[in-house]
Amino acid sequence: MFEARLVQGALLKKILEAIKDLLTEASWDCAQGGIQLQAMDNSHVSLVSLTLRSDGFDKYRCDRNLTMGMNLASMTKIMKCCGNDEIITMKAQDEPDTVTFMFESKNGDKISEYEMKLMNLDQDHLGIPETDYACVIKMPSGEFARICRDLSQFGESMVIACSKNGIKFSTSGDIGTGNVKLAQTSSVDKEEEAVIIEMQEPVTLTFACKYLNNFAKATPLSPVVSLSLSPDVPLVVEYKIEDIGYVRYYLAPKIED
Amino acid sequence: SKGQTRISSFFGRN
Repeated sequence: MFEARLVQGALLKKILEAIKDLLTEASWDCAQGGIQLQAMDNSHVSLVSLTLRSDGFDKYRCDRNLTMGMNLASMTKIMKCCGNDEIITMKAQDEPDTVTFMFESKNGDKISEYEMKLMNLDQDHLGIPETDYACVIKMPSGEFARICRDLSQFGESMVIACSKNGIKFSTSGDIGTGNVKLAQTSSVDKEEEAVIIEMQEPVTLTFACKYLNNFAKATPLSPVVSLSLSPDVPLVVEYKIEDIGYVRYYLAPKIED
Repeated sequence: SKGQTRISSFFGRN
């Protein structure tokens, strides 16, 4: 039997918001250590990797490893029935055909239960190699979302150039060009407001704006986002999820034909 | 011009 209780149910709602526009369906792999999800978008340009550790849940039990294939549009309908201050419990039997979502109000006066049919998804998992990235940037997630939104008005692609002086996001299109430069923060009161660059060597890479905008839907999960870049390999955009885990997005670069 | 690559060309299947 599988059971996972999260007092901060709003976290699961935010997680779903962060992946539902990129993925139509995904397998939730549940084991003693926690829940993992890995899936590519339909175009196979990006990959979502979500980890929720069992010790981050308020109660967690997983007697046997199980994989729950879910249609994320259906899961979104169910999550809309959950109040932001409600407690979520996910439950399933071993070898399940369905998963149950139980939503409890904080005072326990109201309990809602929704049972969703599972799908058999024949999804391959990709092996993600350990990589020492040439540049790792930590910056406020709201600032990253804003830059992606602003620059995607001008063109389909965004160039991210990172050097020791700072990071430059730029784009060009029919109406003209735009760029945003961020300098590394010299002193800051709050670490989550800082721009921090760890650089081994400068990197310049080009990415499709529409995916970056999709990744930015994870902004409510964390005040900080980290971008990891190396020449000619996928970008990693990571949002930590409080004490429970992270969502990482991998995006294949655009490369000269 | 630059072409979009696929994520599976960077990460092998398990």
